[in-house]
Amino acid sequence: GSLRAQAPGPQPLELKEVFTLFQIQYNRSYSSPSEHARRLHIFARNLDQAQQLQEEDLGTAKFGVTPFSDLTEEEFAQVYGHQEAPGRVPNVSSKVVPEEWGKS
Amino acid sequence: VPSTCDWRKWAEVTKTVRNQNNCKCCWAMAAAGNIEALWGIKHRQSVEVSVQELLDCNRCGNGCNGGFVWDAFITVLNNSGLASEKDYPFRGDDKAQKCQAKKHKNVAWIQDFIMLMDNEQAIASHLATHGPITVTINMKLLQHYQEGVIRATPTTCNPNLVDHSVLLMGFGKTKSVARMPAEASQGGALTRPRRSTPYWILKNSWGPKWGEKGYFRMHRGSNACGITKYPLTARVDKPAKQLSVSCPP
Repeated sequence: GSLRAQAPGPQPLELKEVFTLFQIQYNRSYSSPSEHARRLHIFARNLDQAQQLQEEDLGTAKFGVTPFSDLTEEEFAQVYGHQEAPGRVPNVSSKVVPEEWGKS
Repeated sequence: VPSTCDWRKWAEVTKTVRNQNNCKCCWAMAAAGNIEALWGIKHRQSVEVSVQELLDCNRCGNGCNGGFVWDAFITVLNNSGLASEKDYPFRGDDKAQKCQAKKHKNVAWIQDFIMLMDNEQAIASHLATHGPITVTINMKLLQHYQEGVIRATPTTCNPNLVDHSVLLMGFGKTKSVARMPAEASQGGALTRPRRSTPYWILKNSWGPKWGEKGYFRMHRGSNACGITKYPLTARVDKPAKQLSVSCPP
Protein backbone atom coordinates (compact mmCIF):
# COMPACT_ATOMS: atom_id res chain seq x y z
CA GLY A 1 0.00 0.00 0.00
CA SER A 2 0.96 3.63 0.14
CA LEU A 3 1.58 5.81 3.15
CA ARG A 4 1.33 9.51 3.44
CA ALA A 5 4.68 11.16 4.01
CA GLN A 6 5.28 13.47 6.92
CA ALA A 7 5.56 16.52 4.71
CA PRO A 8 2.25 17.65 3.23
CA GLY A 9 2.13 17.06 -0.52
CA PRO A 10 -0.36 16.61 -3.29
CA GLN A 11 0.06 12.82 -3.56
CA PRO A 12 0.71 10.17 -0.94
CA LEU A 13 4.22 8.80 -1.26
CA GLU A 14 4.95 5.14 -1.73
CA LEU A 15 6.45 3.43 1.28
CA LYS A 16 9.75 2.90 -0.52
CA GLU A 17 9.98 6.59 -1.33
CA VAL A 18 9.32 7.51 2.29
CA PHE A 19 12.00 5.04 3.35
CA THR A 20 14.48 6.51 0.86
CA LEU A 21 13.78 9.99 2.26
CA PHE A 22 14.35 8.59 5.76
CA GLN A 23 17.69 7.10 4.67
CA ILE A 24 18.79 10.40 3.18
CA GLN A 25 17.63 12.46 6.18
CA TYR A 26 19.32 10.25 8.76
CA ASN A 27 22.25 9.08 6.61
CA ARG A 28 21.40 5.38 6.78
CA SER A 29 22.89 2.68 4.60
CA TYR A 30 22.62 -1.07 5.00
CA SER A 31 25.18 -3.80 4.45
CA SER A 32 23.21 -5.94 1.99
CA PRO A 33 19.96 -5.97 -0.01
CA SER A 34 18.49 -8.45 2.48
CA GLU A 35 19.31 -6.12 5.38
CA HIS A 36 17.77 -3.25 3.42
CA ALA A 37 14.60 -5.30 2.93
CA ARG A 38 14.50 -6.20 6.64
CA ARG A 39 14.88 -2.55 7.66
CA LEU A 40 12.19 -1.51 5.20
CA HIS A 41 9.84 -4.06 6.77
CA ILE A 42 10.64 -2.77 10.28
CA PHE A 43 10.19 0.81 9.05
CA ALA A 44 6.73 -0.01 7.68
CA ARG A 45 5.72 -1.66 10.94
CA ASN A 46 6.96 1.35 12.90
CA LEU A 47 4.96 3.76 10.73
CA ASP A 48 1.87 1.67 11.42
CA GLN A 49 2.60 1.80 15.12
CA ALA A 50 3.20 5.54 15.02
CA GLN A 51 -0.14 5.99 13.26
CA GLN A 52 -1.83 3.88 15.92
CA LEU A 53 -0.21 5.92 18.69
CA GLN A 54 -1.37 9.06 16.96
CA GLU A 55 -4.94 7.81 16.97
CA GLU A 56 -4.81 6.66 20.60
CA ASP A 57 -2.98 9.66 22.05
CA LEU A 58 -5.10 11.93 24.19
CA GLY A 59 -2.61 14.80 24.19
CA THR A 60 -1.20 16.89 21.41
CA ALA A 61 1.76 14.70 20.54
CA LYS A 62 2.71 13.90 16.96
CA PHE A 63 4.19 10.52 16.21
CA GLY A 64 5.85 9.52 12.94
CA VAL A 65 9.24 9.13 11.30
CA THR A 66 12.15 9.62 13.71
CA PRO A 67 15.85 8.64 13.68
CA PHE A 68 14.76 5.35 15.28
CA SER A 69 12.17 4.32 12.70
CA ASP A 70 14.32 1.51 11.29
CA LEU A 71 14.83 -0.16 14.68
CA THR A 72 12.63 -2.79 16.29
CA GLU A 73 11.23 -1.97 19.71
CA GLU A 74 13.71 -4.42 21.25
CA GLU A 75 16.70 -2.90 19.43
CA PHE A 76 15.62 0.57 20.47
CA ALA A 77 15.34 -0.48 24.12
CA GLN A 78 18.65 -2.30 23.96
CA VAL A 79 20.60 0.55 22.40
CA TYR A 80 19.10 3.59 24.12
CA GLY A 81 17.70 2.44 27.46
CA HIS A 82 19.61 1.46 30.54
CA GLN A 83 18.82 -1.71 32.35
CA GLU A 84 15.45 -1.74 34.02
CA ALA A 85 15.57 0.00 37.37
CA PRO A 86 15.29 -2.16 40.47
CA GLY A 87 12.26 -2.23 42.75
CA ARG A 88 13.91 0.17 45.14
CA VAL A 89 17.01 2.25 45.17
CA PRO A 90 19.91 0.40 46.79
CA ASN A 91 21.89 2.09 49.56
CA VAL A 92 19.77 5.21 49.56
CA SER A 93 17.93 6.16 52.71
CA SER A 94 14.17 5.75 52.45
CA LYS A 95 11.89 8.70 52.00
CA VAL A 96 10.80 10.53 55.12
CA VAL A 97 7.05 10.42 55.55
CA PRO A 98 5.27 12.51 58.17
CA GLU A 99 3.59 9.43 59.69
CA GLU A 100 6.97 8.25 60.88
CA TRP A 101 7.78 11.41 62.73
CA GLY A 102 8.00 10.97 66.43
CA LYS A 103 8.65 7.25 66.23
CA SER A 104 11.85 5.99 67.68
CA VAL B 1 3.94 26.23 42.85
CA PRO B 2 3.88 28.72 39.97
CA SER B 3 1.73 27.93 36.92
CA THR B 4 4.75 27.74 34.63
CA CYS B 5 8.44 27.17 35.11
CA ASP B 6 11.18 26.83 32.51
CA TRP B 7 14.80 26.63 33.61
CA ARG B 8 15.93 26.78 29.97
CA LYS B 9 15.40 30.52 30.27
CA TRP B 10 17.92 30.88 33.09
CA ALA B 11 21.06 32.39 31.59
CA GLU B 12 23.62 30.20 33.36
CA VAL B 13 21.84 26.90 32.79
CA THR B 14 23.77 25.01 30.09
CA LYS B 15 21.91 25.03 26.78
CA THR B 16 23.80 22.19 25.08
CA VAL B 17 21.70 19.12 24.30
CA ARG B 18 23.94 16.07 24.59
CA ASN B 19 23.90 13.08 22.24
CA GLN B 20 24.60 9.70 23.75
CA ASN B 21 24.68 8.04 20.27
CA ASN B 22 25.07 4.28 20.78
CA CYS B 23 26.34 4.60 24.33
CA LYS B 24 23.86 3.59 27.04
CA CYS B 25 24.71 6.52 29.27
CA CYS B 26 21.44 8.44 29.63
CA TRP B 27 21.83 8.07 33.41
CA ALA B 28 25.24 9.85 33.31
CA MET B 29 24.03 12.58 30.95
CA ALA B 30 20.94 13.23 33.08
CA ALA B 31 23.06 13.44 36.25
CA ALA B 32 25.60 15.72 34.55
CA GLY B 33 22.77 17.96 33.31
CA ASN B 34 21.33 18.12 36.83
CA ILE B 35 24.65 19.15 38.36
CA GLU B 36 25.35 21.73 35.63
CA ALA B 37 21.90 23.28 35.99
CA LEU B 38 22.08 23.47 39.80
CA TRP B 39 25.63 24.86 39.61
CA GLY B 40 24.45 27.51 37.16
CA ILE B 41 21.54 28.48 39.39
CA LYS B 42 23.40 28.50 42.72
CA HIS B 43 26.74 29.90 41.57
CA ARG B 44 25.53 31.94 38.58
CA GLN B 45 28.29 30.34 36.57
CA SER B 46 27.81 28.12 33.54
CA VAL B 47 29.77 24.84 33.56
CA GLU B 48 29.92 21.72 31.44
CA VAL B 49 30.99 18.67 33.41
CA SER B 50 32.54 15.45 32.17
CA VAL B 51 30.15 12.61 31.38
CA GLN B 52 33.11 10.43 30.45
CA GLU B 53 34.42 10.72 34.00
CA LEU B 54 31.11 9.34 35.24
CA LEU B 55 31.46 6.40 32.85
CA ASP B 56 35.12 5.65 33.52
CA CYS B 57 35.06 6.13 37.28
CA ASN B 58 31.72 4.47 38.00
CA ARG B 59 31.99 1.82 40.73
CA CYS B 60 30.50 -0.76 38.31
CA GLY B 61 33.07 0.23 35.67
CA ASN B 62 30.84 -0.78 32.78
CA GLY B 63 31.12 2.36 30.66
CA CYS B 64 28.47 2.49 27.99
CA ASN B 65 26.64 -0.61 29.19
CA GLY B 66 24.13 1.17 31.36
CA GLY B 67 23.89 2.41 34.90
CA PHE B 68 21.76 4.45 37.27
CA VAL B 69 21.60 8.10 38.18
CA TRP B 70 22.44 7.39 41.82
CA ASP B 71 25.67 5.67 40.67
CA ALA B 72 26.65 8.88 38.91
CA PHE B 73 26.08 10.95 42.06
CA ILE B 74 28.06 8.44 44.16
CA THR B 75 30.94 8.77 41.67
CA VAL B 76 30.84 12.57 42.00
CA LEU B 77 30.92 12.30 45.79
CA ASN B 78 33.79 9.76 45.69
CA ASN B 79 35.82 11.98 43.34
CA SER B 80 34.99 15.18 45.27
CA GLY B 81 33.58 16.69 42.08
CA LEU B 82 33.79 16.43 38.33
CA ALA B 83 36.26 17.62 35.72
CA SER B 84 35.12 19.76 32.81
CA GLU B 85 33.78 18.32 29.56
CA LYS B 86 36.59 20.16 27.79
CA ASP B 87 39.37 18.55 29.86
CA TYR B 88 37.82 15.07 29.99
CA PRO B 89 35.70 14.84 26.83
CA PHE B 90 33.00 12.34 25.95
CA ARG B 91 34.18 9.44 23.81
CA GLY B 92 31.11 7.28 24.04
CA ASP B 93 32.95 4.11 23.05
CA ASP B 94 32.02 0.78 24.47
CA LYS B 95 35.04 0.17 26.66
CA ALA B 96 35.39 1.94 29.96
CA GLN B 97 38.88 3.44 30.19
CA LYS B 98 40.90 3.79 33.33
CA CYS B 99 39.53 6.55 35.51
CA GLN B 100 41.39 9.78 34.69
CA ALA B 101 39.75 11.89 37.40
CA LYS B 102 42.95 12.68 39.30
CA LYS B 103 44.59 14.18 36.21
CA HIS B 104 42.06 16.98 35.96
CA LYS B 105 40.85 19.87 38.05
CA ASN B 106 37.29 19.64 39.35
CA VAL B 107 34.99 22.37 38.09
CA ALA B 108 31.80 21.45 39.99
CA TRP B 109 30.88 19.36 43.00
CA ILE B 110 27.86 18.35 45.05
CA GLN B 111 27.09 18.10 48.75
CA ASP B 112 24.66 15.21 48.59
CA PHE B 113 21.85 13.73 46.54
CA ILE B 114 18.25 13.03 47.41
CA MET B 115 15.22 11.21 46.09
CA LEU B 116 12.04 13.27 46.10
CA MET B 117 8.58 12.03 46.95
CA ASP B 118 6.68 10.25 44.19
CA ASN B 119 4.15 13.06 43.97
CA GLU B 120 3.93 15.38 40.96
CA GLN B 121 2.94 18.39 43.02
CA ALA B 122 5.93 17.92 45.32
CA ILE B 123 8.19 17.41 42.29
CA ALA B 124 6.86 20.63 40.71
CA SER B 125 7.41 22.51 43.95
CA HIS B 126 10.99 21.29 44.27
CA LEU B 127 11.67 21.97 40.59
CA ALA B 128 10.37 25.52 40.83
CA THR B 129 12.30 26.38 43.96
CA HIS B 130 15.59 24.53 43.48
CA GLY B 131 16.16 23.68 39.82
CA PRO B 132 16.03 20.82 37.31
CA ILE B 133 15.90 17.23 38.59
CA THR B 134 16.49 13.83 37.01
CA VAL B 135 13.65 11.41 36.39
CA THR B 136 13.56 7.91 34.96
CA ILE B 137 10.74 7.02 32.60
CA ASN B 138 9.49 4.28 30.30
CA MET B 139 10.88 5.45 26.94
CA LYS B 140 8.67 3.27 24.73
CA LEU B 141 6.70 6.15 23.20
CA LEU B 142 9.79 8.23 22.52
CA GLN B 143 10.83 5.98 19.62
CA HIS B 144 8.12 7.52 17.43
CA TYR B 145 7.78 10.94 19.11
CA GLN B 146 8.13 14.09 16.99
CA GLU B 147 6.55 16.93 18.98
CA GLY B 148 3.70 17.95 21.30
CA VAL B 149 2.51 16.69 24.67
CA ILE B 150 2.47 12.92 25.21
CA ARG B 151 -0.54 11.84 27.19
CA ALA B 152 0.06 8.18 27.97
CA THR B 153 -2.02 5.67 29.87
CA PRO B 154 -0.64 2.73 31.87
CA THR B 155 -1.67 0.55 28.92
CA THR B 156 0.23 2.52 26.29
CA CYS B 157 3.22 3.18 28.58
CA ASN B 158 3.74 1.00 31.65
CA PRO B 159 4.74 3.31 34.54
CA ASN B 160 6.45 0.46 36.39
CA LEU B 161 8.93 -0.42 33.65
CA VAL B 162 11.19 2.61 33.62
CA ASP B 163 14.35 2.40 31.51
CA HIS B 164 15.50 5.89 30.48
CA SER B 165 16.78 8.81 32.56
CA VAL B 166 16.25 12.40 31.47
CA LEU B 167 16.29 15.87 32.98
CA LEU B 168 13.09 17.56 34.08
CA MET B 169 13.49 21.23 33.15
CA GLY B 170 10.11 22.76 33.81
CA PHE B 171 6.37 22.65 33.39
CA GLY B 172 3.52 24.56 31.80
CA LYS B 173 0.10 24.29 30.19
CA THR B 174 -1.01 24.25 26.56
CA LYS B 175 -3.50 26.90 25.49
CA SER B 176 -7.09 25.68 25.32
CA VAL B 177 -8.65 25.54 21.85
CA ALA B 178 -12.28 26.56 21.67
CA ARG B 179 -14.83 24.99 19.31
CA MET B 180 -15.10 27.13 16.19
CA PRO B 181 -18.78 27.17 15.07
CA ALA B 182 -17.99 29.34 12.05
CA GLU B 183 -15.85 26.59 10.59
CA ALA B 184 -18.65 24.04 10.93
CA SER B 185 -21.27 26.31 9.31
CA GLN B 186 -18.92 26.77 6.36
CA GLY B 187 -18.77 23.02 5.90
CA GLY B 188 -15.26 22.67 7.32
CA ALA B 189 -14.28 20.05 9.82
CA LEU B 190 -15.36 20.90 13.34
CA THR B 191 -12.37 21.53 15.53
CA ARG B 192 -12.58 19.34 18.60
CA PRO B 193 -12.53 21.60 21.67
CA ARG B 194 -9.40 21.00 23.62
CA ARG B 195 -8.86 21.87 27.24
CA SER B 196 -5.48 23.17 28.23
CA THR B 197 -3.13 20.32 29.04
CA PRO B 198 -0.61 20.57 31.87
CA TYR B 199 2.78 19.24 30.86
CA TRP B 200 6.35 18.63 31.96
CA ILE B 201 9.31 19.87 29.89
CA LEU B 202 12.04 17.25 29.67
CA LYS B 203 15.53 17.36 28.23
CA ASN B 204 16.62 14.23 26.42
CA SER B 205 20.16 13.11 25.46
CA TRP B 206 19.55 12.15 21.82
CA GLY B 207 20.88 15.36 20.27
CA PRO B 208 19.19 18.62 19.28
CA LYS B 209 17.69 17.16 16.10
CA TRP B 210 15.41 14.78 18.00
CA GLY B 211 11.96 15.84 19.26
CA GLU B 212 11.45 19.52 20.08
CA LYS B 213 15.09 20.62 19.61
CA GLY B 214 16.21 17.81 21.89
CA TYR B 215 13.38 18.28 24.40
CA PHE B 216 9.96 16.65 24.76
CA ARG B 217 6.80 17.24 26.74
CA MET B 218 4.69 14.80 28.75
CA HIS B 219 1.37 15.17 30.51
CA ARG B 220 1.64 16.37 34.09
CA GLY B 221 -0.64 14.89 36.75
CA SER B 222 -1.07 11.32 35.53
CA ASN B 223 2.33 9.76 36.34
CA ALA B 224 2.89 9.50 32.58
CA CYS B 225 5.37 6.70 31.76
CA GLY B 226 6.35 6.42 35.44
CA ILE B 227 7.81 9.91 35.75
CA THR B 228 7.38 9.88 39.54
CA LYS B 229 9.20 6.59 40.14
CA TYR B 230 12.76 7.86 40.63
CA PRO B 231 12.92 11.68 40.95
CA LEU B 232 16.52 12.26 42.00
CA THR B 233 18.57 15.37 42.34
CA ALA B 234 21.98 16.38 43.59
CA ARG B 235 22.26 19.06 46.26
CA VAL B 236 24.50 21.92 45.21
CA ASP B 237 24.91 24.61 47.81
CA LYS B 238 27.23 27.48 48.33
CA PRO B 239 29.32 26.79 51.39
CA ALA B 240 27.54 28.25 54.38
CA LYS B 241 29.47 30.73 56.43
CA GLN B 242 31.11 28.61 59.08
CA LEU B 243 30.14 29.74 62.53
CA SER B 244 33.01 29.55 64.90
CA VAL B 245 32.34 27.21 67.75
CA SER B 246 34.18 26.62 70.92
CA CYS B 247 33.96 23.75 73.31
CA PRO B 248 32.26 24.67 76.58
CA PRO B 249 34.74 24.73 79.42
